[in-house]
Amino acid sequence: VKTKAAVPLDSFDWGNYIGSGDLMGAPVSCFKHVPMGTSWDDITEGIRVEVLNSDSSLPMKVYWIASIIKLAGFKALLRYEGFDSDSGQDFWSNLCVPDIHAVGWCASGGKPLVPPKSIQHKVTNWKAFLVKRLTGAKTLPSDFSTKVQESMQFPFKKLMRVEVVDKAHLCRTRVALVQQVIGGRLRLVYEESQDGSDDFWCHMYSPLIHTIGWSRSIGHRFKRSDVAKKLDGQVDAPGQLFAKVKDVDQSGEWFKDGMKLEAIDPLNLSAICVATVRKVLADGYLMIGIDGSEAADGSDWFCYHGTSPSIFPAGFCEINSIELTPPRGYTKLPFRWFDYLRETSSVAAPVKLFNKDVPNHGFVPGMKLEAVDLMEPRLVCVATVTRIVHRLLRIHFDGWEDEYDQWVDCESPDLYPVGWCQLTGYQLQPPAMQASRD
Amino acid sequence: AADTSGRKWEQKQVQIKTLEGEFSVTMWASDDKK
Repeated sequence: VKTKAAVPLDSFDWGNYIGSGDLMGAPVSCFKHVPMGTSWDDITEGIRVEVLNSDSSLPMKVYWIASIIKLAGFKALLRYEGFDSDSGQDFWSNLCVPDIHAVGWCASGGKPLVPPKSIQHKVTNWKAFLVKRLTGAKTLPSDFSTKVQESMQFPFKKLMRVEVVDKAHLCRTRVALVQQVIGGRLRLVYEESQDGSDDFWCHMYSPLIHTIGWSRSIGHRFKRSDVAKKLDGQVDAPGQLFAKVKDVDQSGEWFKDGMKLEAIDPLNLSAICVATVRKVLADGYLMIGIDGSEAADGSDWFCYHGTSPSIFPAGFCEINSIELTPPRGYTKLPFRWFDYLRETSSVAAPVKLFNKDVPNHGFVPGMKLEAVDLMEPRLVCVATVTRIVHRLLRIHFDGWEDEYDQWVDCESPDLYPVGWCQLTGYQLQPPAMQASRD
Repeated sequence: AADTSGRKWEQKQVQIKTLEGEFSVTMWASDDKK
């Protein structure tokens, strides 16, 4: 298992990294779980905004109008009105920071717009200039800042109790308490952690967290804690706060113990492996084991829902030219499903049971984003989408070798647009330098 | 009005204040009520 250590470096700048060339940041609308994720479609290049004028000698804060030249996630390359085709003073700004406003905001607060000093002499009648430039142009909705603030509210609160996968034993869950909420990511501390250091980071919509009582209700292993009663302020997180899974009909054709399939290895997200349904739980959940690496007591099984985008029918990798990891110790290579099923006297899980929805996600190979390193889920890293297979994305962590790449679903709450860390106050891991990798 | 991508926009009179005085221009803003 390969993991990274946190690299505290505050000199990384997305603007310099993306530049004004062909590099693209994935649009915010690709990430429905982030602030403004469902109301970003209207933000496009060419839109005018009022923004702080950084080229002024006046003693107070003054603003000027700029247009969006290029978008990368929450960040925009802006050009002050009056610079025409001169890109020399273009600058990147996060559109969700407090100093970006719809055109009209300054006047509503009695603040005059002041052109940058370096172009002040270029135009003799700024009023006529602005009327000509702005008439018929687009600007942000007037309630943009309010929408941003509203979308930054998260329902999970400190001291809420949840059931979460035990990071040391993926086959079971434990009770943990929310200790921190940053941008919808939760720092959970396992209930019995003496010093509060036994923690786990995940997004509030992660499939790894559940309401108290979930494990018992579906028959999942659970590590009971010795904590006798809830302390003051602790409250079970209400069920409606958690991500919903699709209802499934298990009374008809459904997964059965022993059925074979392909699954993303939760201990090595770079690999899709030959796997087996080890136990069928209630409400559509399955315990899955990776063939060839299973502990006799089932302690390395893990839980995926039957509709999970991380499990695939036998043959998925071959059809999509993905390297399938054969069972450890299996020597008859190249691996062939037909032979393997015969040798193990097993059957493949029927194709029709798998999730075949492919959302119109909008990702394109080469797009930059901020992605959680799921092997070290407190880290959010500079990353690139390098391959797309239906709804599955191959995420490359910039500066790291390809062996650290991870397969992630296009709707994963662990993917974020460029600028999300800056917006939420989460620390961003910059691309690895050779020295830091060493 | 909707643009080619189907987005809804509404025309708005937007107030501008410069050091030379105040005036209004007609701009498009995405429909807040959408």
